[in-house]
Amino acid sequence: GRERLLAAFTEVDAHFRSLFTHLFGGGTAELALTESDDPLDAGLEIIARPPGKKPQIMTLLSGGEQALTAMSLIFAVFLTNPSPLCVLDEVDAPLDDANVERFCALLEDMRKRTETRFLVITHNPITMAHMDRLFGVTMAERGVSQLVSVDLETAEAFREAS
Amino acid sequence: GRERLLAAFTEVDAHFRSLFTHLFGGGTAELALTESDDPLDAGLEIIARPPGKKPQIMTLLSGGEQALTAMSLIFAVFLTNPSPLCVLDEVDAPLDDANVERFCALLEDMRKRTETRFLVITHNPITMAHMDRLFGVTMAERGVSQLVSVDLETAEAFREAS
Amino acid sequence: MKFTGLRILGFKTFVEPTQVPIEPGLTGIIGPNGCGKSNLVEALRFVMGESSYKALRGSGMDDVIFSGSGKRPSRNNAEVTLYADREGVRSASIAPDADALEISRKIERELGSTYRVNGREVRARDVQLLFADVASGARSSAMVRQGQIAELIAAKPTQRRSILEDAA
Amino acid sequence: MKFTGLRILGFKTFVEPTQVPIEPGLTGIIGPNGCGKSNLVEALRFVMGESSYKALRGSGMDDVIFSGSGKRPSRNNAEVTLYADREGVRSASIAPDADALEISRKIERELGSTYRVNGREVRARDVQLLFADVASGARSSAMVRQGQIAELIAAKPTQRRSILEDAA
Ligand SMILES: Nc1ncnc2c1ncn2[C@@H]1O[C@H](COP(=O)(O)OP(=O)(O)OP(=O)(O)O)[C@@H](O)[C@H]1O
Ligand SMILES: Nc1ncnc2c1ncn2[C@@H]1O[C@H](COP(=O)(O)OP(=O)(O)OP(=O)(O)O)[C@@H](O)[C@H]1O
Ligand SMILES: [Mg+2]
Ligand SMILES: [Mg+2]
Repeated sequence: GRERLLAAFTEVDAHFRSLFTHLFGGGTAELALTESDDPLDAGLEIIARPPGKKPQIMTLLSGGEQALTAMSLIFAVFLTNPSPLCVLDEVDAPLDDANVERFCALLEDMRKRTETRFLVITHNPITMAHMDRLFGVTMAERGVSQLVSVDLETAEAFREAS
Repeated sequence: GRERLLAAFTEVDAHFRSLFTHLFGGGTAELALTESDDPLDAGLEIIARPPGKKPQIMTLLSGGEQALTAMSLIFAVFLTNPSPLCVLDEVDAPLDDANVERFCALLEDMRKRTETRFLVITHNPITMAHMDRLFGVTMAERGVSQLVSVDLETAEAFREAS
Repeated sequence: MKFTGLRILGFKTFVEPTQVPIEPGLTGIIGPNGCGKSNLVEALRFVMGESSYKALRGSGMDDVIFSGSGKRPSRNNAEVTLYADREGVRSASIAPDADALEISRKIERELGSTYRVNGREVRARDVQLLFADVASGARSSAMVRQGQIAELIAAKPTQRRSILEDAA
Repeated sequence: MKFTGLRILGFKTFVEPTQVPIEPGLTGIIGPNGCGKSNLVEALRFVMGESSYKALRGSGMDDVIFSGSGKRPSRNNAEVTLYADREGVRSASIAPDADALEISRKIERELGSTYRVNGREVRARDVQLLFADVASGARSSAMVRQGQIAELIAAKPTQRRSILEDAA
């Protein structure tokens, strides 16, 4: 149990470091198991240094920087043991346009490297443009959801309507 | 103390109801003081019913619906006792385009009704288009912030760069 | 294992029977605030065996049953079915002879949930293990709820460590 | 009272002296993730008398002092000045003869903060009351931090009630 967790940690940490630097276009980060000699009781610490900045406690990072750091951790775990399905509900909400592009590039990379199917819920037109297909959820009748297939042009109009 | 709080509550509730219905284009909501006979110990409950939906506990509402409801409460308090300055840090993040438009219309309404100066931090181009002026924060030198005036066209380019 | 689709009936705002294809690559789900996107994701976690109503934003598990709208009365039950293909990798415990799986969960008001795999009733635990075996499931780190990213950052280090379990 | 501008020096990423005009109507503040927009807002709350370093995302109040970047060494102090005009409505307590106010707060590493109004030293409490008198201040409900909307919804009803204090 304990050795398996340490082995998992080492592999997740390796993925995390490279994903972070990839998503931030620089900088470094690492994971640390802390607070206990027994890894099964330990805590998982994140030490992040965005490019050009001194390492700081996570709380000082901006909303978008925290989101990218958390995403690096989530995808690091994912790459260590890919699941058949990955669902992301509005994870791009705090990101600026350049970071949304990097997030989408990362998704396309995951799509090539794994057999995983992705469901990405988003309000962001950049993310929509990177998807292989789009489904719209509508409420033509109030309080009642329906699913429809949409293409990117319809998506533009779709977002305006509510 | 207690009577003043009750009077404040009544006025905030009145504003809240009309702001909610205004922002949601329908539906109803109200505030309630609960859990204690002494209003100074009471809790503030929110009962919200978006248009076409049965009243439900707040937790079942969507991310965007919760944001609009919270915004109605914040502005209800604001209208009851306007402050010289109102600062909103990325409150439009969970909103779809139609709701961002309604949020901006609300801001323009506040601008007419009060002397308050507003600082609105946003990544959303619709919000940017509704502002009277824009300031960009840049990091030409990594880790160091600078403030520059930008116009809307530059803002487009601005958002792409990081 | 691969998942190929979802069928939702009576779950939250999906009062009409709705088919959701799950296709290879990246599928985007869009729509206005409050239209049901997160509800759709919760239907998926529900059929995977989500046992906490709080994790589905309710104050009781019956909160996932369509409670009525302006025009329609509330329902007494909700059912979600997930279609999967085991692609030859079968654990002996559940439906040992089948590659194609239909995993369904039906909840009846005040009566709780019933799980079935290929029509045959199973326990919630069997379903949870079925998904855990392929590094999936309602609490898989690959199922990122709305707002969960902020929670991960704010989490205490000991809470956060549980994310490693998915990698082990 | 109306606020007309802010001057920031050495506060978080604003290592260079920076003037921020506060003009009538709606001013948008934009820029990429991590460039300093929330830091700017925190500088404002800092000079208004914010007493909790946690509310400024730090692990100590010294965390608001520029801690260095790739090229620059850290600083030993930070100073923020807020320019206000009382438009004739003066409370007798602070700077009784002046309409134009310069409220500043300077923090020195390991030595704490000093507050001044029109050059004269005052206590933190005086500054907090000055802003409270005009329904403003670091914790005014009109100062909505990033993520605070979600907190308001998730708050216990008793916590949430404190928002009414601003209306009273
Ligand atoms: N049991 C139920 N019966 C009927 N309606 C329900 C039920 N549970 C939740 N709802 C409704 O579902 C809506 C929320 O849907 P959902 O969270 O899926 O929205 P969303 O599309 O994710 O929106 P957002 O973009 O804002 O996140 C709410 O309006 C809520 O009232
Ligand atoms: N004392 C300090 N010295 C130097 N840099 C600091 C200091 N405190 C915070 N920072 C840096 O400031 C940055 C965060 O800035 P801020 O929160 O203002 O970003 P933002 O523009 O609001 O971004 P977002 O759009 O993602 O919310 C972080 O990268 C952090 O490392
Ligand atoms: Mg949602
Ligand atoms: Mg910010």
